[in-house]
This record gives sequence, C-alpha cells and structure tokens, in this order.
Amino acid sequence: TVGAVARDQTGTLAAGTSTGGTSGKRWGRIGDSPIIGAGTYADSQTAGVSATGWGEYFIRGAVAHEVTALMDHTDASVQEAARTVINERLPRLGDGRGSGGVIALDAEGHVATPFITPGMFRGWITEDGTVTVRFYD
Amino acid sequence: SNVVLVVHGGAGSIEEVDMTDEEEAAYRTQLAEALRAGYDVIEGGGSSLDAVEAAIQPLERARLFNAGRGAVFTNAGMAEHDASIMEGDSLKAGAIAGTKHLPHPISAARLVMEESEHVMLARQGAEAFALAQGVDLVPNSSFYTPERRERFLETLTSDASPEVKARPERPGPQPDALG
Repeated sequence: TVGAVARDQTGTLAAGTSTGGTSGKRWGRIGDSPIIGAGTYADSQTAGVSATGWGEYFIRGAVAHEVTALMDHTDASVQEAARTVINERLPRLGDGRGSGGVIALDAEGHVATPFITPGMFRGWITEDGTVTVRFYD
Repeated sequence: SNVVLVVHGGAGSIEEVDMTDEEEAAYRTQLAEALRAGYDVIEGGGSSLDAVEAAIQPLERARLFNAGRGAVFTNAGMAEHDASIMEGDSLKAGAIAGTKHLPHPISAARLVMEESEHVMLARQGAEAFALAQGVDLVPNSSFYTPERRERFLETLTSDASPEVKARPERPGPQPDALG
C-alpha cells in the first residue's frame, strides 16, 4: 500500500491511498484503502490521513476518520490523535490482531507517522525541500 | 512543523523483506522521488490534490510497492487495485475498488470524485467509467513483477524453485492471510 497527504499554499489538505490489497485474496475482498474514513480521510480543519495495515481492522475502527475526530472533539494535536488511534485503539479492535500505521498531516505542517508493525516505509518533505525518509523508528 | 507532504510505502511487510543495501537504497530513492514530485506541485502553487496524485503515481509505477505495478497477486493470479482520494476543504472524495486494468488507480479515484456524482465505483463499472472518461485501459500483465509472480507461485504450489525453498525468510502465507 502507498499513500500521501499534502498541504498546499492555501492550507488545504488532501490525502490519497492506493493498494494492491492482500496477497492471495479471494471473494472480492476489499480492504480499507478505498474506504473513505477507514484508509483515507482529509479535513482541512484537522488533518489529512492515509493508512496502511490489516484492512479489516482499519475498517472496523474507521481509523483515518477517527484521527481527525479526536482532533476535532478533544483538541488533541495530530501527533496525539494519531498515536492514540494506532497505539491504543487499533490493538483493542476485534481479536486484538490489528496492525499497521498511518501518516497524518495537519494544516500547520505538523506530521505524525505512528505504526505498530516492525517498520513502515515513510518520508516527508518540508517547505524548504528537506527530505526525510525512514523505515523503522 | 513545516511539512508540506508526507508519504508512506506500506507497513508490516518490512519484516518479510531481507533487504540488501541496494534494495534499501532503491526504497529510499523511490520514496524521495515521490516526495519531490509532490513538492514540485506545491512549490509551483498547485493544489494539495494535485500534489497527492503526483506523489502517488511514481509509487504506483515502482515495482517495489504493493500498488499499481508491483501489486501482489490475488488467489486468481491477477493484480487487483483499490484506491481513494479526498480533498479537505470541500470534503469531496472518490474511490475505485477491484480494478484490474487502470494504469493509475489514484487518478481513477480522482476521476470518480470530480467527474461522477458517486464516491466509489467498483470492478468493471469503475473501468467502464474510466474508459468513458478517456483513460486507456492496460493489460493486467503490465502490473506483474517477477518477484510478485514468484511469490504467488510459491503460495499456490510447493513447486517453488530451490532458491525460493531455501529462503528461510519466506515461509509462505499464513492460512488466515488467504482471504
């Protein structure tokens, strides 16, 4: 799965996610990536979010929207909201086997990339063009 | 606090990848290319929507990631794509699911958002819509990579090559991973 969240010079946020799904999937299985609110969500008042991980859990948790909802309802920062959803809420879903992560960006340019897998391919670029790429913590 | 674009290339699969230095460099190069593609849009005064599409397209073209070219195989031995996109001011959104012949799923999702009254279109319907919008469909085989095909054959039979069998880091799928 791949994804991106951007904020433009007007402060508008956008998010997108694209995937090949789960290896060996059958029966028309669809994961969270194309589900608005689960794998992708963007609200310029709060944050843009793209998710990657075990899709069934991200659908049950409406994970991408949950990050923005926490920010909206509790005044949590994007880092606090994303961490809470991925590190605390996601493991509580269903049988507790949910795993994965999100990238999230707010309108002020604060970024969060929490994950509960051994690693997550991710990177970000700042206003001055500085690139950071990370795989693990 | 001044980030304009963030991207990801998946989580959870890294433990299955015994990356060489060359492969790690390739991942870093691809992610950096995606970041710069989106950054150029922002720097040029383009929209965040354009930047997201510009950043994801190179990742869909890259063989390293599970999206576009390089997508994992379904049980039927094909590549199948899902994608979605959302704009944070208007809260408009678009998505496609289960397509097999759309060259850039993220762009097709954007077409659904901007050129239809719907949020999600699936399978043949999504492809028919994209075709009507002027998108050229491509063969499913154009998304295959040798690595994904090898992994698929490995999951289907025990006739994997000796090299595959010798890889302790590739134990094959767990039963519950088969959908």
